[in-house]
Amino acid sequence: LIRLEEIKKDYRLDGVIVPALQGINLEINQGEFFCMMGASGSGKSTLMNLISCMDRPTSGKYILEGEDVSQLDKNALAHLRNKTIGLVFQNFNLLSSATALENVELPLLYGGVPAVERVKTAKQLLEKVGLGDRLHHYPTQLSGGQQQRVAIARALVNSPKILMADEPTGNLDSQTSDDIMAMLTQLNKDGLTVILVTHEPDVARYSKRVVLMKDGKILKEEKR
Amino acid sequence: LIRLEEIKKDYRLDGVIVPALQGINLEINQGEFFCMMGASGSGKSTLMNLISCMDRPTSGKYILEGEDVSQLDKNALAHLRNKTIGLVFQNFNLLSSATALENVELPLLYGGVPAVERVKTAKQLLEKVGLGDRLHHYPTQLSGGQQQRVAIARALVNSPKILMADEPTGNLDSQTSDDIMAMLTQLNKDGLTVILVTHEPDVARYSKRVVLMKDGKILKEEKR
Ligand SMILES: Nc1ncnc2c1ncn2[C@@H]1O[C@H](COP(=O)(O)OP(=O)(O)OP(=O)(O)O)[C@@H](O)[C@H]1O
Ligand SMILES: Nc1ncnc2c1ncn2[C@@H]1O[C@H](COP(=O)(O)OP(=O)(O)OP(=O)(O)O)[C@@H](O)[C@H]1O
Ligand SMILES: [Mg+2]
Ligand SMILES: [Mg+2]
Repeated sequence: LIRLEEIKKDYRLDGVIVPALQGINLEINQGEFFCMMGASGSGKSTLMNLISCMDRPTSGKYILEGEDVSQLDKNALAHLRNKTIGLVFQNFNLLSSATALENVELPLLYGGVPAVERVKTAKQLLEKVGLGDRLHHYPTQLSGGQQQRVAIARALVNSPKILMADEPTGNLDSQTSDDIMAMLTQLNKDGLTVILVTHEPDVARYSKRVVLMKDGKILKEEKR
Repeated sequence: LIRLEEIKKDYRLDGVIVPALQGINLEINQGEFFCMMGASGSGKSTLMNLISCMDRPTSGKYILEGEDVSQLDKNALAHLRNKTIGLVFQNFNLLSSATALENVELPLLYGGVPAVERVKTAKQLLEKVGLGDRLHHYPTQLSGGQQQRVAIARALVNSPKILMADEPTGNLDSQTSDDIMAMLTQLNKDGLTVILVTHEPDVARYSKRVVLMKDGKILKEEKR
């Protein structure tokens, strides 16, 4: 499903090169429950941005669903991403001008789903993450962990093939975190490929494969 | 130092009342290392907003440093807060148009500190949180955990009497988190009052008093 060969990513800042990823080789198969851990600044979010096609590598090969991503133009890339991947950003990235329900409906709106069905599907997902009584709150009227759960619901509403979540439980207490991880475990059993970044061992223990990043490289891998 | 009596906070939304805090009684003495835990949505950030004078209670009494906060006008309240409290927000609240160094200098700029001393103090604090090589990065050019550490440095730069930090390690790996907590423990020994919100037991164990919030009330308190 996902194959990375010698992937490098350099950021340029005032002429200085920040080598965020220094040669990543990785394969992720369909249906896997995969987790990345590592120190702050080790390159986890940068790697998530490349796998999710939000950014392009400086060099190296990336094959997604059999397609060489470097050969795709911007529109084809966005189309492949919207169809395949659900994204939960580290900073949530919710629209502050839309309610919780409207935020979760957004991917369905882009997908051309009719209104009645859109509202029904979005509502079900918000109830599933425990926010059935917060549908009409705007992000600034929600707690940190509630905003995070709206972002999780939005990433799942389009029934993607792959869920990519960057620190999805960073603002959640352990009970709410367990509820979310149990939901992802069930979805994974039903066929969803899950790729997580976390710093919490209690979250990593749900996954079958844990990769440890250090200074832009994969230090080691553990299979559970 | 801080005394709350029957504090209540209601949010109004489309005519519906959301009772975020339902009668809080709490005293925090100078030099304490105090921690709040509780489920997502239980009212922790709302209580932090009231204690830090970022928001006013719907009813109840709040005495800060011997002053009845409800008797202070907006300017007097802001002055008391800037002089006394360093704040780390759950969503960092960094200025995206300023570099890491400029963000940490900001409280000193408001305080009228001359430029040379301002840059020196801000730089020292950024080095202390492990970001000496990221001074001129903008927030969007920093990882999530690096942004969080800039927010921690900014809250400490004015040598406040009280540090209030809402989930300060939510984006940090355990080693970086331990480094930050060791720094706060040392500052607490030197006299800094620390008030934390966290969902991580490994962070709560640094504090001497842990309060558990549930549905807008204090459920129980534990002394370590
Ligand atoms: N501006 C607002 N308008 C309406 N309701 C709000 C507003 N801000 C917060 N709330 C609600 O008040 C409750 C308490 O919110 P608060 O942010 O204090 O929770 P919290 O304990 O910090 O949660 P978390 O751990 O998820 O950050 C939540 O249910 C939230 O939906
Ligand atoms: N736009 C950018 N320009 C310059 N440097 C950047 C940029 N984005 C990230 N970096 C740097 O690249 C490195 C990797 O960042 P990344 O966000 O991938 O780390 P991370 O592992 O996700 O960290 P965290 O756990 O703190 O979120 C960091 O040192 C960061 O400062
Ligand atoms: Mg990150
Ligand atoms: Mg909160």
